[in-house]
Amino acid sequence: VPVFPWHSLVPFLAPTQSD
Amino acid sequence: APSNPSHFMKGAIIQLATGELKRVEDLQTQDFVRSAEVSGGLKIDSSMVVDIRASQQKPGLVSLHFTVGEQQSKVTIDVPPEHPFFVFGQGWSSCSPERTAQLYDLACHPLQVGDVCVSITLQQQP
Repeated sequence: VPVFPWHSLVPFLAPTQSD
Repeated sequence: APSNPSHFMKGAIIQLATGELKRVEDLQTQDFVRSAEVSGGLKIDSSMVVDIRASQQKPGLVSLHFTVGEQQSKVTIDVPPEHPFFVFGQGWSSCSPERTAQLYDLACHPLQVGDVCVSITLQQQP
């Protein structure tokens, strides 16, 4: 049975650096 | 479609950062929050849905516009309408709960403007 890591379920939304 | 990631299938086993195993449909907001706390390097952000529209570039996809975290950074992602997001205090939600049910058998609320989704980002080093 495959086991998936919790962080694969939610999006990685990286704010764009402005400076 | 075979290309759909199977971690959203009802019954999929998810490992939390604490080591605990849970089924995807049993996850709670606290599971994500606690996992981020113990994971080191990752941080949970609150990402509010501010607009939902059909993708201009990719037919069949939905463009979701978010404001992310304390900075209220604007981020847009294109996803299939069945893609589930975890909404704080509500649980799994998608733009098309019907398609999510068909493809993953996962019960979803309708994802709406104003919903606040769980997202992750890198922990900023002080």
